[in-house]
Amino acid sequence: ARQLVFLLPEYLKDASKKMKRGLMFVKLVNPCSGEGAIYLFDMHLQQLFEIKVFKEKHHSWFINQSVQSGGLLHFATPMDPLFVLLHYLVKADKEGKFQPLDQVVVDDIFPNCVLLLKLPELEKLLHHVTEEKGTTYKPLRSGLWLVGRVKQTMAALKTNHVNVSARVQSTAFFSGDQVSSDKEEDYIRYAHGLISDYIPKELSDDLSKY
Amino acid sequence: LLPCEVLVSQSAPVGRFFTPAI
Amino acid sequence: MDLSELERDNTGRCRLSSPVPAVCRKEPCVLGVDEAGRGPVLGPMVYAICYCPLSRLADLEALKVADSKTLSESERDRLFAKMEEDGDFVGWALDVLSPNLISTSMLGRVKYNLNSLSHDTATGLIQYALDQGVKISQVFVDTVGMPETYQDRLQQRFPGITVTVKAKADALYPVVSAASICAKVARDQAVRNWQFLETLQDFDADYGSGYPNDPKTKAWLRKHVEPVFGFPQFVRFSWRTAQAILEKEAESVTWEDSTAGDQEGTGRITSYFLSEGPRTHHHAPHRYFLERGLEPATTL
Repeated sequence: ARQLVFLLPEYLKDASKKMKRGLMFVKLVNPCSGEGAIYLFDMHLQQLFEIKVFKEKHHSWFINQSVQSGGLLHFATPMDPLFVLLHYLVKADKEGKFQPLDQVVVDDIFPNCVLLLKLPELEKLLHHVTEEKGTTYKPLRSGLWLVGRVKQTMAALKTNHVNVSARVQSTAFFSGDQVSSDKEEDYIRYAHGLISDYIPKELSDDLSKY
Repeated sequence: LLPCEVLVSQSAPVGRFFTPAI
Repeated sequence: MDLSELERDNTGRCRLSSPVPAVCRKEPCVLGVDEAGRGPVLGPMVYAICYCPLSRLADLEALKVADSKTLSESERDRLFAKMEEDGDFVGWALDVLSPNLISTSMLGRVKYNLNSLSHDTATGLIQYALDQGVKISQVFVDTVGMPETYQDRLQQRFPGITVTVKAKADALYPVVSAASICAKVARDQAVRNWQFLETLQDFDADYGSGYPNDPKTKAWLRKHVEPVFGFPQFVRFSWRTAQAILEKEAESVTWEDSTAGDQEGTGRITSYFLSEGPRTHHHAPHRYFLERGLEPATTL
């Protein structure tokens, strides 16, 4: 049988014990490409994780007393479900109307998107990106939430000493002057680029103009 | 994680040839 | 011969030596270099030097070391013991090169072939004797490769010493024959007491002569090949015999520098000029992910 290697937050190991099907791998839409991608739902804590895979050529695993070709390493990292919800909100917004969520978050190709509607504090989440009218919603034009995400990302990039400059530099080399030598503009550009991996192109373009 | 790809996935006597070290 | 260091770790190289007889530090000495175990596909290769004062060469000859190639293993053991007993004028040193060292040298990304390994080992041993204070005036070496080139190289390396490199030097020079006995005794003992790191299943101790054209040795290799790991480290993986069996019996493995056709091209150069119709534009992952080899998982 094929074996997969995952790196998960430690608290997730209790999820499958606490309830049946506590951890569910589902295919949802990748909000940037519109194609399918694998996500992980922690049904116990109601948390969404994206699955990233480390993939390089010419690797294998030794797993106990077996060899597994491919050498893929999967990472599950928490992801804000708003990025996926935003995809559906923007798609539905072509009509410019307030709509109930269960008519917006609908997908023949990725039917598991309905799991997003079961997330706790969903209304609180939607508050950041929508106008509400009763139980109907319409996406906000301002995009302030995304701007906030870019700023948070910039702060995280600085804290983690990620090289954001355009010059070529080995990621193994770290100079003590890293933060001061990388311009603020470089951080903005980099953070915008990272966030753009999670939003449709039209939103990315608008965000870029901002 | 190996720096090469063994082009099969199957049981292998890893313990007979490798001694893990941390 | 105390090979306990090799028995503890037989994956690299191991140097053994006798104490330097006092007379060898005072009088001009002649030194011989020979090897054992160059050809076999199993076990280590051993390089040995043996030296004695020029004035005592006749005493060395009297030990009957001259005909080492015709001796049996037990006769060689006996002769070596005798050399040790009469060790007040004979000194020796040897390097045991493990099959793993031979394999990794010859198969490394930067190739280190057997001849270079041999030359460097011999040079190292001669230098070792000099460093120990042996007063070497003449060196005799059994040839590896072209004798003239080897002699020139050694002569340049040791300008104050007369170097003679000759084929079949062990039959011509007693000090080379004595070195040959040291080398052979060491190799025989190393092979006899070989500690297999690997837990081999259905291990068969009868591997024949260890030479690649020995049917018994070939059968042993075929019996002990493991599809993922190949052979135990007793085997020289760089030998054609071993490689042929791996090609047939073992699983394929690709490395970053494999020449197998799995390298992606950058596209035909004409694609930059000719119109080939609309290309699919999909969003490339952000460089943060590209630099780290990360991409979204689309299947499990």
